[in-house]
Amino acid sequence: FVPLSTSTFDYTSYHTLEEIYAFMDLLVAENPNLVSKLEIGRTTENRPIYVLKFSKGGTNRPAIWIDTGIHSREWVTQASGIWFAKKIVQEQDEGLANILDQMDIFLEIVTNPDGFAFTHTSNRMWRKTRSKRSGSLCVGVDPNRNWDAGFGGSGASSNPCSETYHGPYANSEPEVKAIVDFVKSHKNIKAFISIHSYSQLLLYPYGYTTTAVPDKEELHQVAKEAVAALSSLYGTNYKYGSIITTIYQASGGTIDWTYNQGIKYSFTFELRDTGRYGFLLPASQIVPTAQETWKALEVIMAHTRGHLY
Amino acid sequence: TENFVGHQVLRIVPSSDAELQKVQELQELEHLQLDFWLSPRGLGNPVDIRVPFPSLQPVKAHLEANGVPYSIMIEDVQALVDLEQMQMLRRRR
Repeated sequence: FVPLSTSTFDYTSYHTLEEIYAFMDLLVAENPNLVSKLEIGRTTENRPIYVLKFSKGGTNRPAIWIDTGIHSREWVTQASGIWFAKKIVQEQDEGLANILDQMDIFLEIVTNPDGFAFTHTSNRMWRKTRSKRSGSLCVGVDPNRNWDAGFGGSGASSNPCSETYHGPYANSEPEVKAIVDFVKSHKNIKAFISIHSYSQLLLYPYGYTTTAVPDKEELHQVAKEAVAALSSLYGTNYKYGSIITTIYQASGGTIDWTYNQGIKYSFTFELRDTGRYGFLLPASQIVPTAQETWKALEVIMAHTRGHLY
Repeated sequence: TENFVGHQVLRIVPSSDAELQKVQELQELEHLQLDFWLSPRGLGNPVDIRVPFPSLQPVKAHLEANGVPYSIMIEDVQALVDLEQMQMLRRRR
């Protein structure tokens, strides 16, 4: 099932991994001067891990990273990622012109391909990767507990059957290692935004320690402005703050690691379920969710562009 | 394919430390196979738990016996999963 173009693609429906990968190829083919597709690694089950690069030229320019779908069952995030990809193309000479004139944007729509495929074929509630290790009764690692930031501390489980199992060692999951290697080789990423669902939160580091980040004031202010922009569209109420003070202690998390790599503007979203659907958010809410989230992303991207470091 | 027939998602909004503690006790009971969609994070914040059908009765008994109010956020998870699949197929067609 391949749509004719990204203009006829159905953004108001959920899609399979194959359909999303086909969408990516279409977007690249339609916009060869702006969009390219990078393969940054392969998963446990040997699926390619793709990142879309949006660039108007230059080499190794300051960049913004956005990822969705690291927890595979959070379908509204991958669906929003598709919508963001099209929006970046549509806005390249308008709302994003100022940013794309100086920065690149990297968008990883399916950050956990094995888990996502598994939610379509076998278990709609699957959250983790699909790594299997001898001697372990259960499958998978929580890819948001597998990073080398407070790894193995409180706020993650050492039980392989737990949904928050941190894995045998930091970066044990190829899906995590691929991003780690990419960030380390790129060296010029200035903002890192990892998108989850659900519960309407905009979070910044840390999750593994109560120690406040040195840039707390600035990150709190940016989060406040971003949430105000988000809520202005449909009135969706968000809370914001550091991970550990806003929700709970979580160790080995993505943005704690990215912040410790020097990426100051590190944020995590927990997208809406304002109703009572949880991970089974109706497809009719995909576009409004993506639209309101985009308003917040614009604030973070504009602030990053205006405060390069 | 895993099916979720009869699974319910219960929503609990702990309003006291005692209630929060009773909810956290559930996290330790691995045999109930509970799936915490939203984990306990403090008073006033919702805790959403997907409860497999065989565990529904003991979980509700535990909450009711300890006076912890809860609501049923999703009556039948499988019904929503089926609806989602149907919508995808229909849109694809």
